[in-house]
Amino acid sequence: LSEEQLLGRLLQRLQLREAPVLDRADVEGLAVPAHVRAQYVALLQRSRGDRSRGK
Amino acid sequence: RFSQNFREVAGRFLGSEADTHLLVFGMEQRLPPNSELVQAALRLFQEPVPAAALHRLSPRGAQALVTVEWLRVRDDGSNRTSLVDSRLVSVHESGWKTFDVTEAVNFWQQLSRPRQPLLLQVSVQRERLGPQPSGAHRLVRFAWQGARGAGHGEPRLELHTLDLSDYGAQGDCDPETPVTEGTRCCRQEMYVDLQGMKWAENWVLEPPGFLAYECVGTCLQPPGPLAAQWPFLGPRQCIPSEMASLPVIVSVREGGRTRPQVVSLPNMRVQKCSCASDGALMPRRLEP
Repeated sequence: LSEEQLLGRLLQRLQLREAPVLDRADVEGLAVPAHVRAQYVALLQRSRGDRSRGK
Repeated sequence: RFSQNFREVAGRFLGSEADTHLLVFGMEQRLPPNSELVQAALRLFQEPVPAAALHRLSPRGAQALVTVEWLRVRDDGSNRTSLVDSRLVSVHESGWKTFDVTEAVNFWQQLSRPRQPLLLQVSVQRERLGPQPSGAHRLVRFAWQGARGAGHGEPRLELHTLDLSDYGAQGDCDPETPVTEGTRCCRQEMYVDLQGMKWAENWVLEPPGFLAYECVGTCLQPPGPLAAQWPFLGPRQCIPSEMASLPVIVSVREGGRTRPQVVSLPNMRVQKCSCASDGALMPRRLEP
């Protein structure tokens, strides 16, 4: 998994052409709300179980 | 029979309607544990057609379409068929005809236990559908229709398997031993550090990094004679056979504000490595 592949997949998923350039100020103090964190944790737990096919 | 290379299962003739025949194969204990099915071949013995009948045949080079379907009897008693192989056979020929039923055996393996026998429905149809006068396909007869119980030319199922203790992968690599050319296919830890990537700065909030793993090492190749039997298969390679997705939290700017958003990226982490060949059947999942 190269860095380019990883970036490519993220851009494709978010339907972006390139990675946004964000300042530190944009995210400083940005709190992740509980419902977003809960969604993230749930996906994390589910991803350990999902068995999508490889090649 | 008695071959060292593959297991052979004699079938029983169960019944037929006109041109459709149902075969049953008892499959329990037929596939060795910890083995990979490379190919399952159904062999049917096509009886020679009496010369007089051939003589009356028109058009001359008549053929029949033989179709093999996997038949599944559901719990509610209903039947479901899946086409697994079909091809033309010449009315003029006789002898053993082989059909690839690997997918049927793959479906059978996905049934929950106790599993029903493998049921194969064989149909002999006109070469082309439509109002042709020729009934040439009726001349195609397989041995089961002949001397019943004669033991001659019964339908046969050949199961070609590879022992995974020789030809398979070994799970996770031993972190203590370096990977060399002789290392057997295994899953090796590979950490992706997102914090080290410039483009991820201030954009990817979680995770800081993750274990993606990768498949390394080599796979044992089948010996010459076996490989020659399966010309459609490429060399066995060590590849990811099961993958997992990766959830990510990114910061998104909208309307002058920045908010966190969760995204799931499919096929990002290797769950399992296996030895597989290009050209091998990708088993279809059995519908519930």
